[in-house]
Amino acid sequence: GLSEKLQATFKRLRGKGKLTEADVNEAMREVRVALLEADVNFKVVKDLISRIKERAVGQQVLESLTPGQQVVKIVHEEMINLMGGLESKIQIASKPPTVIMLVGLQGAGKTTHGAKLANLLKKQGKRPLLAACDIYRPAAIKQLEVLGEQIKVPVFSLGQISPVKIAADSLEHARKNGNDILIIDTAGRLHINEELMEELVSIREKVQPNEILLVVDAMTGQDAVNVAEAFHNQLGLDGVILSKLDGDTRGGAALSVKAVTGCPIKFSGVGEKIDALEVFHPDRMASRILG
Amino acid sequence: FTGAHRIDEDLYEELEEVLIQSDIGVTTSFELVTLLRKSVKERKISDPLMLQEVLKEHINALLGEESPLYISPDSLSVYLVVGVNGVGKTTTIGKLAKNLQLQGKNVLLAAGDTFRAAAIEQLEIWGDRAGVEVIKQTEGADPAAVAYDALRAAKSRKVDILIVDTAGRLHNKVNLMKELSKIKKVIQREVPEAPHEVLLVLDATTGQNAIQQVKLFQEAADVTGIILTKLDGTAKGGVILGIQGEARVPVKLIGIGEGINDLKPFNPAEFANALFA
Ligand SMILES: Nc1nc2c(ncn2[C@@H]2O[C@H](COP(=O)(O)OP(=O)(O)OP(=O)(O)O)[C@@H](O)[C@H]2O)c(=O)[nH]1
Ligand SMILES: Nc1nc2c(ncn2[C@@H]2O[C@H](COP(=O)(O)OP(=O)(O)OP(=O)(O)O)[C@@H](O)[C@H]2O)c(=O)[nH]1
Ligand SMILES: [Mg+2]
Ligand SMILES: [Mg+2]
Repeated sequence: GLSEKLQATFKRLRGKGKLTEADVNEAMREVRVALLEADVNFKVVKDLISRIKERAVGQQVLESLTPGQQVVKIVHEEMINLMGGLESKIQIASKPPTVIMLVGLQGAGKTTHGAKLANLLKKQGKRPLLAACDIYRPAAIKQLEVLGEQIKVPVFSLGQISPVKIAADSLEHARKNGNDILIIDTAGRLHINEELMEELVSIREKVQPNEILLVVDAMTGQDAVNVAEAFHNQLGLDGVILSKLDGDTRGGAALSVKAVTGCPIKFSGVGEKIDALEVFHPDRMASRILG
Repeated sequence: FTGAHRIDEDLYEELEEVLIQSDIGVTTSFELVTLLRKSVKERKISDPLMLQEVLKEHINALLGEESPLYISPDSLSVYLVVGVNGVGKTTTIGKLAKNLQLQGKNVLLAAGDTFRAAAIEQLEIWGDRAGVEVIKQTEGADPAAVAYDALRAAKSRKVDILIVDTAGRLHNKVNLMKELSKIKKVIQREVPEAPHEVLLVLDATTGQNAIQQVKLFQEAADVTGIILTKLDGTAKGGVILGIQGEARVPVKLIGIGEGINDLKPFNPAEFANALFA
């Protein structure tokens, strides 16, 4: 991985006093390649590299570490800084229900994670309600209903009518039925589809979500910034769920999404089963991205 | 590069940036720019506007020719559709079925995803839209058994093309990849030349992990072609260039939307142009 590459780069530096700019430049080339190969966005890599460089040049080579280890340590720290701390809390509303809205590109894992969240919150003693607002994808409503049945969580659906109306009515239903959590599943959409992005804005205005969570596929490449930025600019995101982390992708999209939106990644999707949901660990993600 | 006045390091860097941001990958982007520099020297190019064109030449060379789906002229053709979760397999099968049906082919679908919630219902709706039948069993059934059933039905009904849908699976899940190999074996036993196409569906938003996907799906099921979906988004799908470096699998079709007609043959020149659009 990167550690070994940097050890090799710095082999001849053992016993030297300080890391010079030339030494660091060489190391930065390795770091840049590692991050790009891990799918971190090009511009995010550029900013990160300049910050790492600033910290690394002129650093006293510590007794306990080799120069290579020292640079890796700085890279690691800067990545964790960028990714933020452990933050998996769902903001519970002062007046129920807490409304959670899941958004994102086609196939990211929204419907599955709506069910996973409902399952998690139910285990925590809450009474969640799922709302089926994807009226476009064939059998999308059925999919949510099947999942709801598996975890014994009710699914509110009005068939294929206006998603905004379904969302509004589901909120009404949650209040009447004492559901303290409402999770709204929306159809996958492109961030460049104006009409569908407008639909999300309308849903948001109608139900005033406490949490709007963007579901992002962990294997997303450079495009992650475009998607995250657009959804954040148009909706205002409260957090991100990174799905399919049970794959072997390095997951650089995590860094890109956090860098461009500032939103915390709250959960990791680690499988297809309902219980495959974990709190997102920024430090573990940093190690995974570095490879 | 549109405003550049001469060919310099900045221009090469700019072009390399475009490639990397298209998910072409750091190594492949570097190799392409190296080839570009060589061409510029050999052909004594001085006009900066030529750089993009020469780069496209190299990209086209890497992508090869258009590669159509194999259709047997006088017997059953079987297509096995595979890929990781959520990339667009089921939707693509719906589009492909319609497309082939419009060409006068008699098409049959097999609901080979017996695992995911409402997967069978989803394919049935697509079958309905395309005007083709779907062979299915109950949720939880053995997908190899569904494939077997579908093959028997396809043969007895003298169908032209059978398309088998499979559950999404991550390539690093050994047991799921074993299951896929088993499905392929069952198909082969029933019809020796089948599957005639093993189509790996790749999502254009996927980064470098796509290379690993191709490798492992190839190992498990001998992929014969790639279908690149969601090119109607802002992702460029540049990973297919990196893939050509590792495993020569032709991209045969592209998905450009969620409608039944949103499937086109893959055209290398169009793809190369789109990288710089
Ligand atoms: N391995 C794995 N698969 C996942 C994970 N999350 C979702 N999936 C799978 O990914 C596929 C897509 O999930 P969906 O929940 O249908 O995605 P979606 O965002 O609702 O899709 P659209 O509604 O079409 O936009 C399904 O096969 C899921 O089982 C995960 O964390 N790990
Ligand atoms: N914009 C766009 N969306 C697409 C395209 N192809 C598929 N989709 C969407 O992607 C989502 C997932 O499609 P599916 O066909 O369910 O994908 P899959 O690979 O069968 O998913 P699993 O069976 O769960 O692994 C759906 O919302 C589709 O409408 C495409 O070319 N463009
Ligand atoms: Mg969904
Ligand atoms: Mg499917």
